[in-house]
Amino acid sequence: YQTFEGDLKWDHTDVTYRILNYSPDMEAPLIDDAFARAFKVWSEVTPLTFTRLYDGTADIMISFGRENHGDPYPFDGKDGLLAHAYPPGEGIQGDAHFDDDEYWTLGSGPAIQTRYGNAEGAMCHFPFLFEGTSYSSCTTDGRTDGIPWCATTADYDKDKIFGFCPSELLFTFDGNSNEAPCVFPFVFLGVKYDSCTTDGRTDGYRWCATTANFDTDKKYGFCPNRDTAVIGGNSEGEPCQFPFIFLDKTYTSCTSEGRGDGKLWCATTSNYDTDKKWGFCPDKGYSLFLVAAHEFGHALGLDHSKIKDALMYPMYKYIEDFSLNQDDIEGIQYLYGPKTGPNPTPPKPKTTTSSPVVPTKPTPSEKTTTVSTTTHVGPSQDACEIKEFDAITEIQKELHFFKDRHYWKISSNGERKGPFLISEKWPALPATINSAFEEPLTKKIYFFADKQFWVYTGKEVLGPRKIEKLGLPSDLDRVEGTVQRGKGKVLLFNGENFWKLDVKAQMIDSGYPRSTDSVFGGVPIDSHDVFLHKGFFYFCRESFYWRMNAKRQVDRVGYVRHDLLKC
Amino acid sequence: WSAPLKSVFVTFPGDVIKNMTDNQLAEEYLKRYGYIDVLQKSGLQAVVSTSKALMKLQQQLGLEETGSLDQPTIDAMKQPRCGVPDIRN
Repeated sequence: YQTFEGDLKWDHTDVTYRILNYSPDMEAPLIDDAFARAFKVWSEVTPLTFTRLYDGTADIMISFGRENHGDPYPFDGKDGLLAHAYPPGEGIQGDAHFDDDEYWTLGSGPAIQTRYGNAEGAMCHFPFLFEGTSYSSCTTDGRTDGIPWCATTADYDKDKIFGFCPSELLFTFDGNSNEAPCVFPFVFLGVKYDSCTTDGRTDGYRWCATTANFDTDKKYGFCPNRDTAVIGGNSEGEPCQFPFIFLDKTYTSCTSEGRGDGKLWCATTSNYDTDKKWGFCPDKGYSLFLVAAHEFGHALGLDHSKIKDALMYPMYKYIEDFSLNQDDIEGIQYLYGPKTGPNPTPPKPKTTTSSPVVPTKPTPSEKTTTVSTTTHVGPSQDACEIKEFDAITEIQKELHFFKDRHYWKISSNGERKGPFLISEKWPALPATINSAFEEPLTKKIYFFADKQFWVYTGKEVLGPRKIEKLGLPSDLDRVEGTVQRGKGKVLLFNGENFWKLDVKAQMIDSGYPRSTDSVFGGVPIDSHDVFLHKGFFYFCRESFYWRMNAKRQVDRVGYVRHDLLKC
Repeated sequence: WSAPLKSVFVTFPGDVIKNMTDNQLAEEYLKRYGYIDVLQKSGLQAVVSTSKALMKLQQQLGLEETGSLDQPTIDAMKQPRCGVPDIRN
């Protein structure tokens, strides 16, 4: 392995990254996931953590571009140079750029994630059978609206499971239209357009208006590439037109005729001889995950390796089940050291002795001496010093932060009060709780700690009872987060799964658990706090939070202590 | 079997054809990835340093270090790769 001159590296381990734009080759969630997995390659063998920001300046700014893309090192069209990245440091240092004249996939052909239909976002399965015909790409057959679709199993005729393929008729990405689909025809600079265009841009990206008139409304979005879209040529992103004529012969599929390099191409109009519009046919493409893992190695301080099997070897090679080479591990640990110990296990709450359910009046022999409840706050009890809270929840419209026997409150005008002793207000509770919620209708407050829960109504308490009693699995070790969902329902979270609790029936609804990232895409699946606040879902991991709006879009990522605790 | 069609090679508009000669390809590659100094002198000095540069490239890529522009080296230069130079000047 090699490092950069002076062993350039980050001077902190909580590295942040931001994705500035997307490629039209793959759906945004697939790109998000490829980058997250690429970072995970490095966080698994070092103390580094990677947190995604959605605005502002992150350490590693990730972008796609073509040819001249804003730095002194232009890309070179399809193939050849795939991407580059800069060693750690300020400004462009640490950034990673990907050549969008490449065909970005997961490395083994089109990676098409479906939308709508009944496949719940599953990937297309190629080939698939439809009415006895085998399809190796999305099709509009069987539909009159021209929207391409695919089966997500091998046989649609038998399974009837399908979804829609990326298409500008379905959605756009980036731009300023919140993924709204194209409107055709639309007017741009007084000209009418019936399809996506690169007019008005120098970066070759295809775009469209999302209203009938761009000149007046200025609403636009970028067009996703269809899976039959050509790459490069002079029609990047346009779908192949079959059949097409070339040198007076008719072609119904891609061909390498006319070329000496054997690359498959097609025309994007019905007659190449007259229109000369063409592009390369989709091939296996390049694995965005593998190339990103390599580039992020540079962004962390690794230079190229001479070991052919190392990730940091300069040449691209597709590997099905990838794992870091020892050379890569030694290189990155030379800079940042090994991962510190096992995954931190949260402190076990000090379990209370099974105290009587309702605090009994002390009999004379049991007379307890009153203990002064004023507590001397050690420096460690300064809320702004705490990196991670045990639980966060809104009670009586005030955000409560719980940590080791204490809690703080943020009033609606942003004033922070506390610390208070938990035992002072809820004496039956243990020192450490995992989550809590206030039931909107009855105002009962549920507290969860490990496998137990308590229900407070005013000063009265019911519990502890086992969370199993609610229908949660017996092996579930805790409830990390809770979100009230109206009509007496509450979502209970634990890592990658969540359950829906019917509060009235005191029972989990059937059909659960469901996976957090299938419904709340874009938030960490290992959040240690999940709560509802002012109509937004909050997912917290370490010192950051991800805020999701009612449309299930993550619209903000920030620091718990700055934005919520008002430090 | 019909006689194989004589392939007609067409120049495609907008094709980023790298119809460079192998020497031009090598020259550009060695400069882009840091094997020869961009401000390279010409003449005999250039020939010597190109041969040295090829040796360095062949060593980096685990090829036989011949110092000459042989086919394995040309094929390696056409492989897709990362754009970060191998040698930092």
